[in-house]
Amino acid sequence: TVGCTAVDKYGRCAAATSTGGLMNKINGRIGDSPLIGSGTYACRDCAVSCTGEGEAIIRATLARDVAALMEYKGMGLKEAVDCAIKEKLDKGFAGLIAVSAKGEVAYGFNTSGMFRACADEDGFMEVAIWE
Amino acid sequence: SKWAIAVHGGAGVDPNLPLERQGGGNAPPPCLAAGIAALQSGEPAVDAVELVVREMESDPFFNAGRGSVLTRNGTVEMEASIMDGNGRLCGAVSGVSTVKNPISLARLVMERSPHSYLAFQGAEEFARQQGVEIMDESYFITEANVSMLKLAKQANSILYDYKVPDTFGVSAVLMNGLPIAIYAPE
Repeated sequence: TVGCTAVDKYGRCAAATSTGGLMNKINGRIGDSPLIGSGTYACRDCAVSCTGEGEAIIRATLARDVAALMEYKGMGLKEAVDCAIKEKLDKGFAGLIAVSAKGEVAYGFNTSGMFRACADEDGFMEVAIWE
Repeated sequence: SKWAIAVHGGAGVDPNLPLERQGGGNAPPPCLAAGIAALQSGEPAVDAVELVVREMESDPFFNAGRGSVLTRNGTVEMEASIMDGNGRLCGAVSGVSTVKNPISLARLVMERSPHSYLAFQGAEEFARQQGVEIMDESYFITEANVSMLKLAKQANSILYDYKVPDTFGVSAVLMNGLPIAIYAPE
């Protein structure tokens, strides 16, 4: 699975996710990626893209949950991402990346690692796999 | 506001992944540079995310586009979605097997259809109506994925593209009864 989230200089957030699903899946299986709110979500506050165990991501409506935590509980981006990964996934395994309309970036995962990279206007850049 | 961008591949990486295959974890991937350039030049965020994902779909290393994993019938069924937070517009596709860049088809669903989600035959027909780039299914199938499907069939198991850290009490050697090394390297 691959994904990207971005916020432009006008504060507009967007997210995109693409995948082949699971090896040896039953034909016709729908994963989390195309389900808006599960694997992908963007609104005025943030943009989120998820990867991992699709069925768990669907049950948790993981991407939307990050946005909802910010919208309704007033959490910051990183706090919302951590809460979604640690509290909402039940026994599922997944990871996500997110940006906020303020230009923040955050990620979280409960798997062994996640290919990821991020950058912002202030010159911050990170490329990593492991925690 | 300030621009920012984040990209991901698959969650879960074999802790024993050979260093030469971890190269992407040590250097900025070209797709990130493309996304940064787009944002620096003032392009909308939705253009940047589509651009970045298109690049990753073309890289057989990732489970998307070329290099997508296989169904139990040995076919490819790809899916993608895109969402523009500016107006909360969205588009998604599932079950496409010949579209070179499913993410761009998802964007066309968002912008040029009255719907938000098209799947299988309907998505393929819409792709042809819109004139997106179509590839033979063999373009998406890699030798590595054919081998992995064979292993999965032998084990009668679905192979996830994620791995569980040892801290969750799962053996580092076996997962779902399979050697962890055969799980997708993503």
